[in-house]
Amino acid sequence: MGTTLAMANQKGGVGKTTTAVNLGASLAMLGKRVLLIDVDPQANSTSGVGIRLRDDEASTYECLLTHGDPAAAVRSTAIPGLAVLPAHSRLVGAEVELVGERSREYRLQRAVAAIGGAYDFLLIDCPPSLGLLTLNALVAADAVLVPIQCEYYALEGLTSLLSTIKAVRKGLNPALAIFGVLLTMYDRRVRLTAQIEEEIRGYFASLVFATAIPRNVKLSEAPSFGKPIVLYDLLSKGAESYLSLAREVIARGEKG
Amino acid sequence: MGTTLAMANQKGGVGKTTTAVNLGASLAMLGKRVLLIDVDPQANSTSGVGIRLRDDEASTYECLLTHGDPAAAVRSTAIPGLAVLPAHSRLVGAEVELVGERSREYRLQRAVAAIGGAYDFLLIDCPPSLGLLTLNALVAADAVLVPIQCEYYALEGLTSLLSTIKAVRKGLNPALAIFGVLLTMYDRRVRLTAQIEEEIRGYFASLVFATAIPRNVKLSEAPSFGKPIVLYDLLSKGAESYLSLAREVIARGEKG
Ligand SMILES: Nc1ncnc2c1ncn2[C@@H]1O[C@H](COP(=O)(O)OP(=O)(O)OP(=O)(O)O)[C@@H](O)[C@H]1O
Ligand SMILES: Nc1ncnc2c1ncn2[C@@H]1O[C@H](COP(=O)(O)OP(=O)(O)OP(=O)(O)O)[C@@H](O)[C@H]1O
Ligand SMILES: [Mg+2]
Ligand SMILES: [Mg+2]
Repeated sequence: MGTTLAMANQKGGVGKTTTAVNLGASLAMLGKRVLLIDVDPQANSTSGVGIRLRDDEASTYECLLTHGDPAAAVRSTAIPGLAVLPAHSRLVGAEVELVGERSREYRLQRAVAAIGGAYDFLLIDCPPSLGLLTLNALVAADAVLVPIQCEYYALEGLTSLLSTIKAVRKGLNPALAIFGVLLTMYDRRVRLTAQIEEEIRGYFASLVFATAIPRNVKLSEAPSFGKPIVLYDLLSKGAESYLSLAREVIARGEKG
Repeated sequence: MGTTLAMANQKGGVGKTTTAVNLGASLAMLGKRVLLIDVDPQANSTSGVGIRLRDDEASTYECLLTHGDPAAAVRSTAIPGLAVLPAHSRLVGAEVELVGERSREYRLQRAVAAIGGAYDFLLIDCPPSLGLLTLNALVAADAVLVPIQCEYYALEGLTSLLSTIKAVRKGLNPALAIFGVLLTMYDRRVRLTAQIEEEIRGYFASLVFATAIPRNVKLSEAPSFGKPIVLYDLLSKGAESYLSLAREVIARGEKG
């Protein structure tokens, strides 16, 4: 069974999708078998690897709502070793539709258990909220990878994220750990960045990855071509930093 | 009755809160009576104007769930003319709690109707999702102000936002209009920005505000002091651009 990591942070725009897509692609380039799971109705991870679903094609929606076979929804990408369980925009209704359902928080965990054995790493891209989709990801995951910008509102949001992780650990998924904290869109020259970084490192200490992802325009250009950064511009700072992060993740993390 | 605008875009981190707080403060500096309404469980607009609620204090949660008196929850801020209906983190449960309730989409509209007469502008800060909290804002609003970064994922998200606005217009709020589209964190030197801007202007034409908000570090520093930019650094490019936006909003918009 591979290591399942949820890219979670309810603060919007902190780099959850950019990390899921580019960490996934980098791990695959280093020889790991990776499954990217998109549970965000925006379906950005799905389009970030060049996939656009038709309305009749299987997606994470079916895995969560209609006990669809996850293996049937999995697709390959342009990167050997990187597969994706794509999202469709119909997922936007899932949180309301799941409210009255039995074992509503365990739906994704069931899907991951069915197909997880074929992968070394499973990366779940979460929406910017703490609703039932993110809860499903936290229940399905072994641990959480927290992407965070060094900005004030992002720092403020950590309290509710940590209390949600604690609440999930108490009931739904006792083994849930924090895998690591990743500084994104990092620019050390900005005074605010250095101040917020100090607070984050003060609290999370060695959980913070040594690799920080710099602000790099190539990272925001790549999705418009449906390519991870390693395919779009392998020599960019963005590609270099996600490959470095992938090496750190492998060192920290493959489960037995 | 004042003009009620919802700052809505389900894409995370595009500047909804920064626009709600700083447009609100700028309108107040120009002599308008403004109410900032925070319906995001992150409560960033609330802390962006220096307010931190205790657990026993009234907030938008009570207005939505327990028919609390909105006038009792309204507070003044450091800026004369700018009041706020603050959020509390307990709002994170509201979307699930509202699902089975009667007239669940009209709760905020009822609150706004009760107190809207005292203001020229009411600005609603929405969370990064299209769930029941954002729906409540779209039903309560006269029109939507759409903050958007010139980035690929933000552009991709416009389709679902526009179809949600159309759906609300068909049933819950037939008069809902698009007030304007605001380019945020704007940097014309970046090739991607110019390309995406062209697509946005091609589609929205004169709905796009002439004022674009440049990327300006002062805007991200100000919230850590609980101050809108006009109080934190009145001479900054950030303050200048939000004052210019406020003049455009006044020209477009005061209702009778
Ligand atoms: N290191 C970086 N350098 C430059 N741009 C970046 C970087 N990381 C992310 N971006 C861009 O910033 C925006 C936000 O990133 P992204 O969409 O990955 O965040 P997110 O947390 O997934 O957002 P959401 O909360 O909407 O799901 C995107 O337009 C992305 O292309
Ligand atoms: N023009 C700007 N220049 C520099 N930084 C900015 C600008 N506008 C916003 N920011 C910063 O970018 C981050 C995202 O902005 P903000 O939080 O306002 O977006 P949002 O759409 O409200 O996010 P969410 O989707 O989480 O509600 C914040 O840290 C904010 O301080
Ligand atoms: Mg995302
Ligand atoms: Mg916000």
